[in-house]
Amino acid sequence: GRKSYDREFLLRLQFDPNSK
Amino acid sequence: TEVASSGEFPPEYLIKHPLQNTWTLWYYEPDRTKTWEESQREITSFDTAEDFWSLYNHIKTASELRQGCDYSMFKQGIRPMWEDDQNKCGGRWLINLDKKQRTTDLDNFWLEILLCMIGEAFNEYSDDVCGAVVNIRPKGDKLGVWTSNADCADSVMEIGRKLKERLRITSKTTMGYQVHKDTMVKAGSQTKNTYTL
Repeated sequence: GRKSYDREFLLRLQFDPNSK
Repeated sequence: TEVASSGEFPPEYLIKHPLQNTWTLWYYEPDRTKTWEESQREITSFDTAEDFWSLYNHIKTASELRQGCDYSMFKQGIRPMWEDDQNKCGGRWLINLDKKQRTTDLDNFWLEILLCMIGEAFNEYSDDVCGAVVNIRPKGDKLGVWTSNADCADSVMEIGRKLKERLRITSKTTMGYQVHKDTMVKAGSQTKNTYTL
């Protein structure tokens, strides 16, 4: 399937220290 | 890694979120010694949500750019120009901002467009999206979302409707779709809107 993400999910990743 | 083996965090937090497409950020700065095309600089490409944020958090916001400059973000392999094979039959949803909106709306709109693109918010029509451009200009800034086929009315309109919804565009901001071929021949004067929303 298409790898789609909603805006809230993407925004949460902006400053997530674990995502670096 | 140490964190993963300690069991302190769920392992999924250590995995970057892959995007459907690889995207390239371009930066244009006017330079009299170069052609327009030569002044388009490819900055970097990314294919995960985390790498998008690393880039976005690291660069100037659109409203901080000097007048005359552009940011463009396109799918990898598509150059931010009409002549590219993926753009030559296409057009753009154009959002003209007034001067005051540089401080109130520009950065929010640009980020929202980027999130729509990397998040594939246009569903199956996302394949028709080529990229987006923000032009910083003294007379008023512009945002454009470029699609690959101006003749696909369903796709163009669905992309436009989704943009309007996500940007919460009100009556003070008009949105029209201009075919690149019309823009090319009408340089300097008003280009007609093939679709409006």
